Amino acid sequence: NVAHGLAWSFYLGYLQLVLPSLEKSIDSFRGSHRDSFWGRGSQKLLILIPLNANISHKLEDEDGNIQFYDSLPNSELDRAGVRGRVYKHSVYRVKDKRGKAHDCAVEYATPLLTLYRMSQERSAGFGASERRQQVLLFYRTLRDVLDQSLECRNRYRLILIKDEHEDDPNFLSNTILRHLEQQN
Amino acid sequence: NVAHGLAWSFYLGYLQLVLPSLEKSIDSFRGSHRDSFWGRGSQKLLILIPLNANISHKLEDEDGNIQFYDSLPNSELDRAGVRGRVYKHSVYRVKDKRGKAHDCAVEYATPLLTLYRMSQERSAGFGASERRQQVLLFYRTLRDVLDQSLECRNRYRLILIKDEHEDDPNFLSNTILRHLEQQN
Ligand SMILES: Nc1nc(=O)c2ncn([C@@H]3O[C@@H]4COP(=O)(O)O[C@H]5[C@@H](O)[C@H](n6cnc7c(N)ncnc76)O[C@@H]5COP(=O)(O)O[C@@H]3[C@@H]4O)c2[nH]1
Repeated sequence: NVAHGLAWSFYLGYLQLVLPSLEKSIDSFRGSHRDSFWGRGSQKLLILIPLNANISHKLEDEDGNIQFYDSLPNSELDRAGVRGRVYKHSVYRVKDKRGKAHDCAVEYATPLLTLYRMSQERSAGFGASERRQQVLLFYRTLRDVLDQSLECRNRYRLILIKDEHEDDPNFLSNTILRHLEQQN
Repeated sequence: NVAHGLAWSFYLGYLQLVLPSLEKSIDSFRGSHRDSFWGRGSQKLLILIPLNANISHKLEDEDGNIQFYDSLPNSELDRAGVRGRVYKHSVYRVKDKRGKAHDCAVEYATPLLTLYRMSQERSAGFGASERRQQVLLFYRTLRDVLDQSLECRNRYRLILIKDEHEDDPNFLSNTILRHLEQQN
């Protein structure tokens, strides 16, 4: 089951490495970006998991109320022979209905790109009809693995995006804002 | 089958992105590193796949005839909401028996770290005894996927490392040198 392995890989090869130092990274960012607005509960990495695996590379392409702000400071780690491999997160500024800015570290779950592309390649072994199931399996496996992780506790938020409101141009910003409020 | 998905992920999320620009990257490196020695056929990424999935983070830890030299120039790509995600390779200098230096871009296949760690986590679903089989499946799947890839042709070399000579302190450098010679 491809999604099972990708969820474990996402945890073991990424989240387990970056989440423990996320809070420090955000604190350092706030020190160097005096005009940034972080809600009380938003010292977490928001991870977007759209059920249709439809992932864009820039969040502002999805919603006019979202803008790229800046990157968090880089982490560099020696990994499997690659020296100083760079890990970083993007901070986006999300405007609410009153035009107030909310900053947060948010990204799509990158392995969903692999799921999407594999479902298009006949030789990869599964088709578009199984893709939704695989995304759900990815979400559940990741959620269960992260639940067991002491070092990642409270450092992330998984946002499963069901696609019924894709005609709403501010669907993504509203979704993110709703999750940011829940944490305050 | 975990290894199948990890091989596809390694191709779709990495090799397909970086191999097409590798030659240009090495040319630029040779221009800024006048004392580097590149064999006629070594404008490829050497990818080490040890059957026992035993991966170190720095190649010089494995073999005294290998030294880290420098990194190839960075590539930056917007990926799944992460802006300017950095992709880079390490160049290592490998000494042969006569002490002559050979430079090359080499690294372990990072997903093997996931296979190794998963085989240690009981909840992940497979044990140490299946690990070797999974590494073989990873190797074969990756080889088949890359064979079909026009844009990656001749830009890589997969090096499957069987572990019978691990008592030889220069086993890794000898292996790499043998593969570099084959390309000339
Ligand atoms: N958002 C995000 N930012 C990152 O820096 C990052 N690094 C890894 N990942 C995701 O975590 C998981 C584990 O990563 P691993 O390194 O074992 O496999 C990686 C790794 O073997 C290889 N790869 C990707 N980027 C690089 C890189 N910069 N250098 C070397 N290898 C890389 O290709 C695989 C798939 O990569 P992605 O498909 O981008 O998603 C990975 C993967 O799902 C990341 N996700």
